[in-house]
Amino acid sequence: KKKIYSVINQKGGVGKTTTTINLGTAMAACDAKVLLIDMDPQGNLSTGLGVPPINRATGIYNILTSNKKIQDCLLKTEIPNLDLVTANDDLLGVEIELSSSDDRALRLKKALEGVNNYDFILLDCPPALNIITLNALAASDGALVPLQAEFYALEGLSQLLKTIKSISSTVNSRLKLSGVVLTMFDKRNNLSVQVEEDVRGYLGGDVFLTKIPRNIRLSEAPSHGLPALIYDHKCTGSKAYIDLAREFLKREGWK
Amino acid sequence: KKKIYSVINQKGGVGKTTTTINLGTAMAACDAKVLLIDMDPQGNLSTGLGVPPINRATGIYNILTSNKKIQDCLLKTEIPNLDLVTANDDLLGVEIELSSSDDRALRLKKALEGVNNYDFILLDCPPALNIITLNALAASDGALVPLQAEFYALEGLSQLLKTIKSISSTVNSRLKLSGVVLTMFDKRNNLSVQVEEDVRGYLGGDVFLTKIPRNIRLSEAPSHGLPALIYDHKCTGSKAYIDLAREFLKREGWK
Ligand SMILES: Nc1ncnc2c1ncn2[C@@H]1O[C@H](COP(=O)(O)OP(=O)(O)OP(=O)(O)O)[C@@H](O)[C@H]1O
Ligand SMILES: Nc1ncnc2c1ncn2[C@@H]1O[C@H](COP(=O)(O)OP(=O)(O)OP(=O)(O)O)[C@@H](O)[C@H]1O
Ligand SMILES: [Mg+2]
Ligand SMILES: [Mg+2]
Repeated sequence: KKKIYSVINQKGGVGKTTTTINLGTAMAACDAKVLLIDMDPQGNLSTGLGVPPINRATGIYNILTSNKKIQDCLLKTEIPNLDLVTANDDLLGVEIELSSSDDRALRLKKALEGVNNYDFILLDCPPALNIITLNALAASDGALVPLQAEFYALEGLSQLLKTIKSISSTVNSRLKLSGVVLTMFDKRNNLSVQVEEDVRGYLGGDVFLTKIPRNIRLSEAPSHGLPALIYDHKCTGSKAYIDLAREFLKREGWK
Repeated sequence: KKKIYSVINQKGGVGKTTTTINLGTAMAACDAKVLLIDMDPQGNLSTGLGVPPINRATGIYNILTSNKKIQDCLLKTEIPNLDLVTANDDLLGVEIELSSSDDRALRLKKALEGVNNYDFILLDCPPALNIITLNALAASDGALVPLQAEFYALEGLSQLLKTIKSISSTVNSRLKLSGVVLTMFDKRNNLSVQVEEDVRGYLGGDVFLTKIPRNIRLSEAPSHGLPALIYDHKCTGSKAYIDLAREFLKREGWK
């Protein structure tokens, strides 16, 4: 039975897309069958996996607004066990287009019900709390929260946790916080160390032990259309995402 | 006569809030009368200027959804010549609340018509292209675009420039691109250098000569509720924002 996760944080630029791509790739390398879904009109996940804009004509927009099946929209990537549903800027119109339909928050959940050939599905969310992230959370078993080790990012965490709690007590009772992962962490920098202390003090075991360090190779990889794990599997960023995948799969009880 | 600018980029975490606070403070130090408006439900601008959440009860949400006047919502900061309108998470409901009203894109423009005691107004936008950023662009003379020197950020630039052009040919004919400012720039890093070459090649004189370097003091300042210019006026980040203010005021023909 598949497990669905929203990679979510309304704070911008905290590493949601980078985490979705590299954690997804590392899990696929552990023989899990993984589907990544780009939920962001910017389409960064699609770019990071090398899909040019002309190949994004059908994707998540069609799934949310018409009854197109996931199976009809997904693309195979060059990475074994890893498939992708792309996004384009048609998504910008979704909030208005769905505003009058009763099941507007449950479109993705319904579309994913018929999909059964994956072990894990990761949803890369935009930096917002809107109808798109609502669809993601309503469809998910867990919320995976990348947290940049910076002050503004820490401040937004309590608003996000409140939103996750309210979704799980209304629209989706199976939703839980799967964990918070510290990103762009620099152990020489007081702010990073301080944020880690604060968030472990506040959330304890809900914070992954694995931290993702700031590593330039992670931000170079997207310009080659490759996950960092393929672009440079020896760099500290790739190693950290492999560790994160192991820790994540263990926590989720994967073989 | 006042000039209004949207500090905007739908890519998250590129330095919009950091630029609004520090450019605004540097302009106020040059004796310009400046109003900063927080347009983001995260309220990072309000935090960065030291306003605790309990003092954000009335702000931009009230201006957009009821006919509260700007003069009734603004707060004086401890910085001479710098005032602030705060934001809170009530803003999350604005997209739906305004969806049925005809003038939904022009609420801010109308509210700002009656405000005449400022030289410059800066609007700190959320990382999205939605009704909030539409209100900001519809009310603005110019769009100021912070651009993180990274691949995903560069990729989103053309979508943003398209949006600015389409707003200026429909809702607001006076809107122009005021300039792109490179942020978190690291001259030792190839990616930064490459992005600068690409964007200057593509946009020429529309890119400010001043670049904002990556500087940890800029990200420490918000935890003290102070602009970096006050927290540490000697650091490279503060100096860069002072240079940016000079360049910006010169381009805009300020005394
Ligand atoms: N650990 C890291 N070290 C260095 N750079 C990183 C790291 N993680 C992400 N980056 C870079 O930082 C920027 C922001 O990351 P990313 O785009 O993944 O964040 P995001 O949360 O998905 O952003 P958005 O809110 O816009 O969707 C990108 O340019 C990315 O390449
Ligand atoms: N030049 C810089 N050097 C180092 N850190 C910076 C710099 N500019 C901004 N930061 C830090 O990077 C993070 C992102 O910046 P900021 O929050 O200003 O971006 P934003 O575009 O407003 O984000 P959002 O899209 O969430 O609104 C913050 O933690 C900030 O403190
Ligand atoms: Mg992203
Ligand atoms: Mg911001």
